[in-house]
Amino acid sequence: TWPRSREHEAAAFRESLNRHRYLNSLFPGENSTALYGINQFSYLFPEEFKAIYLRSKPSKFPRYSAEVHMSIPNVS
Amino acid sequence: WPLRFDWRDKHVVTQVRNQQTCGGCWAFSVVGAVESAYAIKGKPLEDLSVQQVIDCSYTNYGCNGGSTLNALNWLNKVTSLSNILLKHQNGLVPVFFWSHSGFSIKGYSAYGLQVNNQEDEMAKALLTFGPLVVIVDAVSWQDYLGGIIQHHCSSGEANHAVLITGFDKTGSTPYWIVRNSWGSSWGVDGYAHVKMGSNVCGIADSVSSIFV
Repeated sequence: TWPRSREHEAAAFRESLNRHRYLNSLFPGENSTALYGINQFSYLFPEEFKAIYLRSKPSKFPRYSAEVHMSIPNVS
Repeated sequence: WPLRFDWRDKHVVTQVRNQQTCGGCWAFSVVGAVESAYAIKGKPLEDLSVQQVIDCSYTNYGCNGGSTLNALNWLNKVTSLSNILLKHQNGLVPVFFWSHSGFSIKGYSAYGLQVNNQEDEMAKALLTFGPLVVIVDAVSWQDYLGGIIQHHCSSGEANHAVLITGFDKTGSTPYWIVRNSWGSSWGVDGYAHVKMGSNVCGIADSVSSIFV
């Protein structure tokens, strides 16, 4: 998306490897826990990843109340 | 209630898309929900144009970001022909969008379900109305390969819109089945599994259903 040197990408990749090691080390015995590792985003620094891919803007959602009754159609 | 349910098994979910470097997750998730809602109603499953929503939803910022709630509001407004023409005369929305394809929505619901145990209400809405549009904290998803996401993300930090297509409670850790828009090589064939029941990644903070 923008010019990035090989050195820049290599630095991001090295940081990703360290991050994977950290993320995978915290809950090793936990059942079915997520695995983190190399994928198509490993050449990006987290701030770059966030700037490109995490662009959902916040909105104010009304709090759900169990008192709100939804009309449920007959479904099999 | 079923222990496992996935709208993909009913063949009403389109293929995982790839948003590339466009920050249009908000449009990918909303359009995915409309596609499924129509297919659930018995219409053919077909890919609708995410690009048109990105281009035309004028309360959002195209590939620079947007809000699912704004997109749903916009969808709701452009469903009548008069509205479409009015907006067109104002130069805001091209008339080609819904008028040609014949797709429209009857409405939507949008709630935050932060209170404990309300994820059951989400499951009910999923089963009743179809896939759910949700916004999550996906910072740690940069490195996700598979398994059930249970840590390394927060509630109240929403930054990425995705689509819940089902859930699985058959194992010791129940999880939501979440369709992403980063291509099918990411995660589990383009999907993530997120632990149910404790608002992991804020998955219950911003939940929307679409009615067609």
